[in-house]
Amino acid sequence: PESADLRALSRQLCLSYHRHFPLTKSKAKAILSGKTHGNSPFVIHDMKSLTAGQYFINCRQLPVLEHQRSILPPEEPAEELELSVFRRIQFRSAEAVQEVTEFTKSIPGFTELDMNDQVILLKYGVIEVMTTMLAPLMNKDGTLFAYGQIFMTREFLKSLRKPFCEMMELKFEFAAKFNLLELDDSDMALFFAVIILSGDRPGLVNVKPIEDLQETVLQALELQLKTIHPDCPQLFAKLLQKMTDLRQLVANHVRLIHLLKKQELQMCLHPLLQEIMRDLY
Amino acid sequence: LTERHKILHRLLQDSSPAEG
Repeated sequence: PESADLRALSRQLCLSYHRHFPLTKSKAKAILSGKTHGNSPFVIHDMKSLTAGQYFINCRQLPVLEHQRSILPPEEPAEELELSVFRRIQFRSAEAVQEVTEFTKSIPGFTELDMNDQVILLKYGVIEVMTTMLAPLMNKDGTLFAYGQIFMTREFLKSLRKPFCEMMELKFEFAAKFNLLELDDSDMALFFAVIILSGDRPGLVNVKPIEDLQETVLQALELQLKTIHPDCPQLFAKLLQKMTDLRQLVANHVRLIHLLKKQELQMCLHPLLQEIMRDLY
Repeated sequence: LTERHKILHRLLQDSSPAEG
């Protein structure tokens, strides 16, 4: 494709990214650096602040479609702290899956792919995209949550009992390295599309059109990185290497969730997340 | 596969709220 076509594709994906993801990297950066003119996030650092912060967790959610409303886990007021935190994180994750799905459908050519292949690409790609999306929301001390209204400290997450305390630590380590690449929101949009369009996911029927789509997005990403980050010629290669780390990270996460399902009898896994993680790794 | 992934399948088939 001509570079004008590649730039048009970049613009299209960037617009879709801003349309579907409420907390962008630039917004998160402003919140984390205290440049939001008095609207600081509510800090959750212990059980007392968690109880007080529940209002913020629940007060802004994307519109939920009727058929999705019926699958939301019920509120359980007397549940244990760890299960309560885990349920809230799951709920937000299920919303994020819907956002990533809408973004995915906007990738030119995606909806023309075989329907089974679309399901496989989304199933394998969505947690990798969500993990990457989490990176800009994190710094060494904690992570933004609930559209940036909450900052949950890393120490609080580490203080939860095993195995809950292990759920976020690897993601903080990934985020610290990923954030060094200093991508902007438009780079992230293209990178998400590259992740989704991975032609080596197990069970794909018609790989060629997926690889062709990915090749075009890769060209657009390479062109954009060279244009926006001319002082970092290795950025494209460094970013592609992150895809290997992401797969490892997601495989670990899924193993941990399967372990939780066996050990925590009271734990209720969100049906959408359950569907994604079933037979994943 | 779509049978075992009913919710994902439905999300993929739903028209995007942003696009009406």
